[in-house]
Amino acid sequence: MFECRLPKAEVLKKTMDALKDLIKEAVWDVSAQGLSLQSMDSSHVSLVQVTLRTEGFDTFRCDKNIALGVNMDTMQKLMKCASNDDNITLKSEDNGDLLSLIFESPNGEKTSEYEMKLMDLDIEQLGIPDQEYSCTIKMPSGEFQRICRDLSNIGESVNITVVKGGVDFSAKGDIGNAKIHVTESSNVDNEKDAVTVEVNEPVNLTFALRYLNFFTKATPLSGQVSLSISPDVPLVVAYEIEDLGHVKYFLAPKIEN
Amino acid sequence: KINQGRMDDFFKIS
Repeated sequence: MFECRLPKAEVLKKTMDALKDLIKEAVWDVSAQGLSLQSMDSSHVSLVQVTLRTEGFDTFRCDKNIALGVNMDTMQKLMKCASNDDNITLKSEDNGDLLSLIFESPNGEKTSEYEMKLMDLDIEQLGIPDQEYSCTIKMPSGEFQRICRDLSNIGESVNITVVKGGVDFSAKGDIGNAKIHVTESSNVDNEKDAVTVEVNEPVNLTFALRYLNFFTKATPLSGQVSLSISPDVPLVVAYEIEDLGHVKYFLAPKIEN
Repeated sequence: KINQGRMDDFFKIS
């Protein structure tokens, strides 16, 4: 039997919002470590990986590892029935074909129980290599969202050039060109507003804005986003979920032939 | 010409 409880439904609602435009179906793997999910989008250009650790839950019980195959659209719809402040319990029997979602209002006066049909999914899993990156940029997540949105008005791709002390995001299109330069913060009072740029070697790579705009749906989960970049490998766009885990997106670069 | 890479080209099936 699997059962877990979170004090606020809000975080799981935001997590579903961050996933449902990119993937249609996915498997939540449940183990003693927590909940995790890994899936590529239908065109295999990007991959999303979510980890929600046991320690972040109020209660977490998992007698046996199980895989919960879900339709993301359905799960997101049901999650929307919870108020942000409701506490939420997820429950499933070991060999069951249902996932129960129980929402309880903070004053305990209203309890809603939904049951979602699970799917038998066979989803290809990729091994994510544990590697060092040439550059890591941390910046306010809202700023990154804005840059991706604004550059989409110009072109389909963004070229990211990282040098010591700053990053250039540039796009080219039929109507013209754009370049946004973000400089590393020299002095920041609030950590959430900081831009930090770690460079082991300068990099210059091109990525599809369409996918980056999908990734920025995770913005409400975290004040900061980190971008890890190395030559000729997928970009990692990571959002930490405070005290609970993370949502990480991987995006294959565009490569010049 | 610029080609879009695919995740399968970078990460192996586990």
